[in-house]
Amino acid sequence: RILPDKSTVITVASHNATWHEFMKFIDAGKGSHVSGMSELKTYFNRFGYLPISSNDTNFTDTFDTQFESAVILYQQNLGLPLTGKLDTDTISTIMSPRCGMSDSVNTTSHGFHTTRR
Amino acid sequence: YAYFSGKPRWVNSTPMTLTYAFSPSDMIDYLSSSEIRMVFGRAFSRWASVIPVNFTETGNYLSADIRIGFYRGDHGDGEPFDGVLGVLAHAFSPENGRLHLDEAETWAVDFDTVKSKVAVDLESVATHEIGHVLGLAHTSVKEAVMYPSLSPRTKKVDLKIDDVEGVQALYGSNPNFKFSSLLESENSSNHA
Repeated sequence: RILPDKSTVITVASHNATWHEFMKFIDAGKGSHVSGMSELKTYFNRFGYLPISSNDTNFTDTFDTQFESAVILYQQNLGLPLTGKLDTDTISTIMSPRCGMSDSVNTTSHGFHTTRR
Repeated sequence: YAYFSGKPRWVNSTPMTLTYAFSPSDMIDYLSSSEIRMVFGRAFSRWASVIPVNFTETGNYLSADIRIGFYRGDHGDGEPFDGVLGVLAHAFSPENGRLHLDEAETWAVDFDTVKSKVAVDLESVATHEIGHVLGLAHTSVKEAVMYPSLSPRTKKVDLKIDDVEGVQALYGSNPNFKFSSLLESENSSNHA
């Protein structure tokens, strides 16, 4: 097997930038079950959209009602059409690099509440 | 526009002067310190032009109001960075003053000399994070500096009405600032 030369590996690595794996969720909607969606829920939790409920410590791979609400709030905060689905606009915004501060408004996240005007 | 809970803001003397400094040990070496200082100088000036606040660089990092550094991965503040792209930077609400950038990014001062597809504009991110340092949270207005995301090889440094209204509600208006000039520039960019 011919190993890719070092520069190729580096190039590939840059394409594997953080969150690019979320592309596989495109067009997922309520009721769907996609392997790895728990990772996307962790992303939504990090930015203040999805609290970890007290009883279960891990997120599931199911696109449930709670996640749909989180997607709608995300779309609202990022000025996207409120479809409640992981449409192309929403997925490409999710994959876009961003600031690490939470978007949460009037909810606790990283100890910061924010108030939108 | 949005604020952090309790609308925290800086409340030191009037007229207000905030000092800023760069970490003596946590910087990047492929951009010169003069380039980085010039970029942050422009970013601070943009906010200073709309509010009655002066920003002054100091060499004394430990006593500065605003402390800037580049860090990789877990750097001890509970918000680890995540490698190429993803989270680019973060800053803390007033009066904390910490402003951290992800060292793993390819930071660019201009895209003519940096060809990488994952290059990120340092001035755009600096201007955004200074907004957090002053007390602004994220906005849903896509054109505004305080919008959470920024694509690689994109420059977004001009404060928009949403940014200015938000920060002036915290600190008042710079007496030399005229909203009309901002409106003109927004109208011309909208027409464009």
